[in-house]
Amino acid sequence: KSGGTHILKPLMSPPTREEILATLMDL
Amino acid sequence: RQDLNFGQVVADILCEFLEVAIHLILYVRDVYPSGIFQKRKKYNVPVQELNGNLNQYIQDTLHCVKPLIEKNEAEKVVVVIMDKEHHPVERFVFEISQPPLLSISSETLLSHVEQLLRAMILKISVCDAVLDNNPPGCTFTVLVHTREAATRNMEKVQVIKDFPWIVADEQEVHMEEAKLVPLKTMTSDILKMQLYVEEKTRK
Repeated sequence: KSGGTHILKPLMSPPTREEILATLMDL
Repeated sequence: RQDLNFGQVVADILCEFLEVAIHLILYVRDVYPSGIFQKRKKYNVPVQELNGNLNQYIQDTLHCVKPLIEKNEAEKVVVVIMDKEHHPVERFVFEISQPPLLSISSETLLSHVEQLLRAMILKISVCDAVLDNNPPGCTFTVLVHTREAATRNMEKVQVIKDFPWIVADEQEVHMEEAKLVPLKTMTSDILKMQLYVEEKTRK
């Protein structure tokens, strides 16, 4: 089972550290 | 209860555990600032929990993974920590195997599973002692290794509208010069699981 043929992942990435920090700044 | 769906029970237990484990990994491996975590107790041990968008993202991910676990089609769930260039530096691999169908006979059985999961959580909470520090600016993704070709499982995993899944890139899966760090193995009547970390030797 080499390669990515048996492996799935969400298309969207999680929020980054910077995005999380920016959200906190806005609060 | 006789009408309990065995696969559903295992999937519920496992997804609840994976949620706690993912939050804890992100905390222990410093992927997000410690200030956004809140201390909670799960399995009677202290864990760290995220709120907001990030929590929703993890919940959505696991909600989609659940049907695969229910049908015993998920072989591994992997939390990949990647550097700024999106190259994996660590892979936390949860290797899952479920025995052939059996009925859940008593609550004692479930309580035994909980004790085993507790031991696994404790091991994650101290794993930074055996791993090297990660470079700054890391991100993460969750991969699901399926027993059959991923395309056959695409429909099962896509249970949330606006949360599409794709086949993972080779770049996220493959890690050169990695060492294997075994963390914990659990064996119960309803679930067997191995947790190990593949760590890049030069991060």
